[in-house]
Amino acid sequence: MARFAIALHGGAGTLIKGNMTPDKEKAYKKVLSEALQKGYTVLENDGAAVDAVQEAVMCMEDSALFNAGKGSVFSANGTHEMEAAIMEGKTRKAGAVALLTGIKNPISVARDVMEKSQHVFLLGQGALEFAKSMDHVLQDSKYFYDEFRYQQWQEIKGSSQFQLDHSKSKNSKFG
Amino acid sequence: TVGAVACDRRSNLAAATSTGGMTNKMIGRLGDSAVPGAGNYANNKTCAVSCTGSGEYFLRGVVAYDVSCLMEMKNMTLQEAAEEVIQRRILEIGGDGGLIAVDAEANISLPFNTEGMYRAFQTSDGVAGVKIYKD
Repeated sequence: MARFAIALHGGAGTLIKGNMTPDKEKAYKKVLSEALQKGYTVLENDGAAVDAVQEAVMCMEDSALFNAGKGSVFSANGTHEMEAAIMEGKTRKAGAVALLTGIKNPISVARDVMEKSQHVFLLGQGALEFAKSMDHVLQDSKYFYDEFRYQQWQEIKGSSQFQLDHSKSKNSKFG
Repeated sequence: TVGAVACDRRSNLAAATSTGGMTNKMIGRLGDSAVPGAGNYANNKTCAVSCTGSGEYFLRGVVAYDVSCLMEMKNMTLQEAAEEVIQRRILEIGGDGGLIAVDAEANISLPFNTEGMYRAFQTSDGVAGVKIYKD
């Protein structure tokens, strides 16, 4: 049997060391470790890479610490619009969703788009209807509310600024 | 943004990426790293990649696919291709962020050009780590 491996990320940016308390750092590392363990266990038990990455990502989506799923940031109108994508290297099948609201685990919807639809990318209402038809878990706005994320939004609400999950505001224009 | 890449015992690769976008982003804005090709890609011939950072730049750079192309067309190693994209190409267009990648031999690469990237990794050889800042 060949070697196997898993790697994961929980976002990048200007992670000011002064803002990172030992307790916060411990909390982030705890979730990262749990996600890593879930994914690695799949591989260790001869599972497929696609199952391992889904497990790991779902674990992080269920944490309020990371900007995905439960921890998603506030968009300009105070909602949470999520995106997710998954791809298999053997078949090069891919599935993705975007502008999706109210779904607990967007990555699992992307997986179903890949495996159970004839499409690659579903957006907005269409993605939500597809998720519902596949019995994905729905959550109301209370589930996605986080005081820290709310305050982040309040700082720039009403302006044209936006902010990466772990960075300062960015004003530069995109081409 | 969160993501994972893996190489299983059969050398099959996969990548997953999920994000809540950007705080105060315009409604209807699509374009974080969870877009196939831009921030998420897998090909057993080359690598599996999941990106994080300023999504628009990853779209413009078709970053995840670019890593794969550099390996396939220029015979770069995973590490060389990932470093080339994150430490040079994406910076040239003003982008910031990082990626995680794995190839079919279970080599991993986790470059980023920001102050930190929440990341973790484990191989069947016993190499493992959970890190935030550049060490």
